[in-house]
Amino acid sequence: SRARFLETFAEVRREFRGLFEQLFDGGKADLELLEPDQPLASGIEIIAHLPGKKTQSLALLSGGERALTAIGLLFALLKVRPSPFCLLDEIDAALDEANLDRYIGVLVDYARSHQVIVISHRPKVMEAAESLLGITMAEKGVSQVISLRLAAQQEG
Amino acid sequence: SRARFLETFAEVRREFRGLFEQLFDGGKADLELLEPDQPLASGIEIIAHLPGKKTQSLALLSGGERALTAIGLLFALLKVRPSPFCLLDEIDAALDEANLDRYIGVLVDYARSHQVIVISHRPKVMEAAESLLGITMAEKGVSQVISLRLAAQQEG
Amino acid sequence: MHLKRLELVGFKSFAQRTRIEFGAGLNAVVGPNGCGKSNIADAIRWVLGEQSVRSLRGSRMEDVIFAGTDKRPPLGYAEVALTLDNSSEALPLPYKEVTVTRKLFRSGESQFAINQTGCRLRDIHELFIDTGLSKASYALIGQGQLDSILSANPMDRRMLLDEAA
Amino acid sequence: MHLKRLELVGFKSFAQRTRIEFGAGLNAVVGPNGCGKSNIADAIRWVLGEQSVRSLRGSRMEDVIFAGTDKRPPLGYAEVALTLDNSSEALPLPYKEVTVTRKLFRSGESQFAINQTGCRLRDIHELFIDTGLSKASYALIGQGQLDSILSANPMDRRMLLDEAA
Ligand SMILES: Nc1ncnc2c1ncn2[C@@H]1O[C@H](COP(=O)(O)OP(=O)(O)OP(=O)(O)O)[C@@H](O)[C@H]1O
Ligand SMILES: Nc1ncnc2c1ncn2[C@@H]1O[C@H](COP(=O)(O)OP(=O)(O)OP(=O)(O)O)[C@@H](O)[C@H]1O
Ligand SMILES: [Mg+2]
Ligand SMILES: [Mg+2]
Repeated sequence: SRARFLETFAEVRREFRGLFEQLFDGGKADLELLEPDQPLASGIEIIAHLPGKKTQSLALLSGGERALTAIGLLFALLKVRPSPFCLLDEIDAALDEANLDRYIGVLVDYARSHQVIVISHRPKVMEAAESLLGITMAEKGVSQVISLRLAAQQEG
Repeated sequence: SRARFLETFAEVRREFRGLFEQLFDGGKADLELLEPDQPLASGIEIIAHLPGKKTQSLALLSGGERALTAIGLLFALLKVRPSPFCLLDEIDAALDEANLDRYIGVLVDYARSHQVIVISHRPKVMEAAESLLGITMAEKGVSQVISLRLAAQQEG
Repeated sequence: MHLKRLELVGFKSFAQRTRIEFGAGLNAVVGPNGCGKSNIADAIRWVLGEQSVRSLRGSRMEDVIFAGTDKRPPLGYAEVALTLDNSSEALPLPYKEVTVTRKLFRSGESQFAINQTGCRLRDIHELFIDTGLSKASYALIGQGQLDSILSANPMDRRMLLDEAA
Repeated sequence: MHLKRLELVGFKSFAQRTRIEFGAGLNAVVGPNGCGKSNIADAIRWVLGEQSVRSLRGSRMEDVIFAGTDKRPPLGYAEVALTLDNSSEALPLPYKEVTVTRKLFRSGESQFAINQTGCRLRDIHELFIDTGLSKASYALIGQGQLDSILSANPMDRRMLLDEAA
């Protein structure tokens, strides 16, 4: 329904703005309805203004800046409408160390109340995880799992 | 011309097979003409057989395995028909530490006789480089260059 | 509701029966290139009813069955079982635990089950409607897929919000 | 022939006149996300005659001109000069050094030069034919572009070999 969409849009927009500022340690971002008078048929524009820089099209952002902006929108959606668990495969690949730290801040905060499964090559992500599942191929071509650390399973 | 294409194809194929084996510490790969009797109009198939595993379509390979296979083909082309310099922007992003080491081996070997400019976030790549160019934004939004290390410029 | 464990046998590189336990909060799956991490992500997507062969990186659905190595022969089927804690009764079933199973034989024959009772693929799809697992494409982000959240055209982005709404 | 230096002013985030010296062998360009590394790659591509705005991540060619920050106003033009060592006479010019310059004003007016002598864009294109810089798309791999070497269809891959042949 129209009301429900507008309500969800407002919530996601609010979360996105907050997360962007946290992930970029400044700057501001926004979501806009391209056709505000036809919300149920309108496309959505993403506006990103990095700290100190001029607002430009997303295309001109760097690889790492785009990844961090996408992470902001992703977690905004996850916070507003969580899924029983989420599965994120190497979404940190383009982040430098400083941006990685801020991403991990958002990830750990979200994981306090939601189950998250991340696949990652980054040591800092491994350190932040409550459960660590190692995958190996002791025999070539055959995968095995080693539970390196297992957090208690939550209730409910 | 047909002869020149077939000659180049044979050379690139030979280099690719050697580089693949070096990058994957085993296994074998190949390039095939889909229509060998019409070489000037034929597409090219890439066959990759990872050590211990069965030959499968490239699509089933992992992110890092695909990257390393692409690096093998890239350097095969560069060796057969070098360019005055080449510019590689973050091609090591998907590689784990072990694959990164083998890639750096190929990169350093090639750079002994060819000029290469790589953009990278990986410390091992920085250590291997003869010249190190640091880019910073002391003033937000304005890039500056710091020459951290500069190798002698080659003759000719 | 959350994911308790995943059991796989014959699924891609998981030739041997493997049981993976997940905990609350943040779980990190780690290992070298090509060891099978994304294959686990594929298994989860597959057992939840993924029908797009391309999104599982195959050309035929049969490609998910262990194809063998130079030391082992191919296997005849792939089977994945996903067990969720349902104490909150987010899933419309009167059980504290819900296990969804999918099995595919090389013949092309498929079997599906919910808590050991045979069912059809569409029963699995319907089970997850309204949970955010079937319709929330933003809940399962595959390798290399993050950028598409931004590069999608304005109408595709709008679909993400429809899923959340 | 090899790259000696690159000089930029007003090109993307390089507001100030900047001179970048390259050495023989392996050069690594490093720095945090968004500091301007790929912008340097764009500058090299642009001064060699790149006409695809999309491959430079813009929507109009004017997007390569420094757009300003919250402390600095936009600039009126972008200029990039690439200097190559030509002792081996790989380029068909009787000079030991060849400098190619490209300048774009906000008005849309463009200027090109080879060793300070004004020329047209096509003269720059023709200068590099047969060097492996104009036709070797495999010599300039942009961020995120590595996989396309594999994901390209068989005929596109064949074009890579045509470039090398
Ligand atoms: N049906 C199959 N039978 C056997 N092996 C398979 C099958 N399908 C895929 N594989 C193998 O699984 C491997 C890929 O695994 P996966 O994509 O999970 O790696 P990964 O751990 O995610 O690595 P990366 O860190 O590089 O992304 C490939 O080597 C591939 O050959
Ligand atoms: N015309 C312009 N004027 C001012 N700034 C610009 C202009 N065009 C691009 N930029 C800025 O340049 C930055 C991107 O730089 P670049 O892509 O070179 O980063 P990078 O160093 O490659 O980072 P990463 O490691 O994330 O790939 C963006 O923040 C963008 O806003
Ligand atoms: Mg993977
Ligand atoms: Mg970049």
